[in-house]
Amino acid sequence: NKGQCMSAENKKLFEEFVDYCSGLTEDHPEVIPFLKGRLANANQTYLSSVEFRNVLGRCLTRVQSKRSKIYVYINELCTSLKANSQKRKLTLKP
Amino acid sequence: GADAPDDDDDDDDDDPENRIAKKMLLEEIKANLSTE
Repeated sequence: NKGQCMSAENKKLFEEFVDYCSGLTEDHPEVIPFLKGRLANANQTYLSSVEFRNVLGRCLTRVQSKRSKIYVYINELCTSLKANSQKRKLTLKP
Repeated sequence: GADAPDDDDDDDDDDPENRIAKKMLLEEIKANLSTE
């Protein structure tokens, strides 16, 4: 259950990041859904990892102190999630 | 007296690093939409 509470903590941090950035990316409303899609595609092991929590915490702290680099941090989060996406096994039809 | 200029309203297009990240992200989203 340590993984579950870490996962819940990371989910809360992610929502905090999304809430903060939503108001600042109204000129491109497609960005936040894309970021959420990346989260949905990430593997559970990563989502409940300390590494992901560190990335989230760093991006959240920095975006709150430096809004002018908001897309840098959104991009960083997307990249980390993409790097840990679930590998979909393609089942080839015989 | 005149109000202090609202200097914390930093536009995200001023920062070159942010501009590049924004461009890359929007291109990735566009590519993602075209493959779906």
